[in-house]
Amino acid sequence: MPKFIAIANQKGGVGKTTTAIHLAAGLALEGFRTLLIDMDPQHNATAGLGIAASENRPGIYDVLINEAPLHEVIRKTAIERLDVVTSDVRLHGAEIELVSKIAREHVLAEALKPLGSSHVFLFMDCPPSLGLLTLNALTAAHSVIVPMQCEYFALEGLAHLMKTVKLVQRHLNTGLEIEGIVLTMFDGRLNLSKQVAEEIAQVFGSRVYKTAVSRNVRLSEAPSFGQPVYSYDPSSRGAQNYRDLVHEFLAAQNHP
Amino acid sequence: MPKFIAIANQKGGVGKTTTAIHLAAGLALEGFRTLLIDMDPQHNATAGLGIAASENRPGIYDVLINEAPLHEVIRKTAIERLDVVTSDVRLHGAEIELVSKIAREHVLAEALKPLGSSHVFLFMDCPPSLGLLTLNALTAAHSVIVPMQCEYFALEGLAHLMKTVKLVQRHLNTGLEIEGIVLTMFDGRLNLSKQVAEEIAQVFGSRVYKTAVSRNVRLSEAPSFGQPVYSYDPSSRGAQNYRDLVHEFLAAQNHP
Ligand SMILES: Nc1ncnc2c1ncn2[C@@H]1O[C@H](COP(=O)(O)OP(=O)(O)OP(=O)(O)O)[C@@H](O)[C@H]1O
Ligand SMILES: Nc1ncnc2c1ncn2[C@@H]1O[C@H](COP(=O)(O)OP(=O)(O)OP(=O)(O)O)[C@@H](O)[C@H]1O
Ligand SMILES: [Mg+2]
Ligand SMILES: [Mg+2]
Repeated sequence: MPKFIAIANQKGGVGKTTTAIHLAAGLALEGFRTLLIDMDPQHNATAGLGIAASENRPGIYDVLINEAPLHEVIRKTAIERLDVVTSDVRLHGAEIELVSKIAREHVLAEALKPLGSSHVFLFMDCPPSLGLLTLNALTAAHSVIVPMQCEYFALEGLAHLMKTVKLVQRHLNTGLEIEGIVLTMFDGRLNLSKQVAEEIAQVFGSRVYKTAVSRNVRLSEAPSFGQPVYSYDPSSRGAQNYRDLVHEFLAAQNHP
Repeated sequence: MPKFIAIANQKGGVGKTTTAIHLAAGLALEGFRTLLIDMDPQHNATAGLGIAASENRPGIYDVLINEAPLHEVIRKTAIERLDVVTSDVRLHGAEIELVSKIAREHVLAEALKPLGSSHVFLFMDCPPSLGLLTLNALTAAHSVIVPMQCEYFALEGLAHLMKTVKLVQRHLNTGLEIEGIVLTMFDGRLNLSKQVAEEIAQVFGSRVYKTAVSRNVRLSEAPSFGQPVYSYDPSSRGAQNYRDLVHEFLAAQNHP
């Protein structure tokens, strides 16, 4: 069984998709078979890997709503050892369609059960909400990574996200752990960045990755070419930061 | 009756709340009685105006779910002529609770009907989704303002947002118009910013405000002091940009 990791934060635009793409692709480049599930109706992770969204190609919507088996929707990407389950606009309706399903928070966890050991890691990119799509990911996950922009509004939401994680641990998934918190779009020249980073370190201590991802325009340019920054601009600061994060993530796996 | 304007974009972190706060506060400072409704469970607009979120104080959740009359939840802010209807974490549950209500997309529109002419403008800050909270805002609105970050993922989502606006115009609110598109976090030094701005101008032409809001750290610092940038740092570029946007918005009102 792979390790299932949700990338979640209800605050919008904090780098969830960018982190999901670069952890998944980075691990694939390190030799680990990895699967990325795009749980966001915006299908940014799908597009960021160079795959045009399409309502006619089965994806995560079909797994959640039409009970399609997972193996039917796993697709290869341009990156060796990286597979993806795509999302599309139909997923916008899934939040409402899931409401009346039996055990509606467990639909994804059930669908992932048949997954054998074909992949070592499985990531889920979540939408900016705490609705049923994110709850499904947190219920299926072994752990959660929280990308955290060093800004005031993002800090405000962290307490509520942690409350939600505790509720999931108590009622839906007792095994859910916090894999780590990663600071994103960090700019060491700004007081705001440093202040927020200090506040997070005080509360979360060693659960904050030492690697902070700097603000780097290459990271926002890469998705328009449908590729991770590792191939778009391998010597960029963004590529280096995410490679470091991948190594830090891997080192933590050996000491569960 | 005030003019009802939704501030919406399902892409996260594009400046919806920052734009909602600064249009509403800017118009109040120009002498227009303005009401800002926080429709986002993250309650960032509430916090950005210096009001601590509280589940014990009635707010928009009570209007949508407990049928509280609007006049009971309108509160004054520190800014003269600016009132607010606050949000709180209970709103996270509202998406699901609204699903089974009769005419669930019209709940807010109905609640706003008794509003007399006490305010000239009413803004609604929407969450980063196209769920029932945003649909309620679009159904109640006379027009919608779309903050648009000049980045690739934000551009991807624009087509789907426009499709949703058309669906709302056809089935829920025939009078809904596009008030304008405002470029946010614009950085003229970046090719990406300029390229995305060009693509948007080609599609939306004169519906794009001439005022682009530059990336300016003062805008992200101000909410931690619970005030708009007009009082936090009046001479900042961010304050100037939003004052210009307010003037451009007002000029357009005289030519309906
Ligand atoms: N370190 C970075 N430096 C510069 N730009 C970045 C960085 N990380 C992400 N971006 C850009 O910032 C925007 C927001 O990032 P991203 O879309 O990954 O966030 P998200 O949390 O997934 O957003 P949403 O809440 O909408 O799902 C994107 O345009 C992305 O390309
Ligand atoms: N022009 C700007 N320059 C610099 N920072 C900005 C600017 N506009 C907004 N910000 C900051 O960027 C972050 C995202 O902005 P904001 O929260 O207003 O976006 P949003 O679309 O409301 O996000 P969400 O999708 O989570 O509701 C915030 O931390 C905000 O302070
Ligand atoms: Mg995303
Ligand atoms: Mg907001």
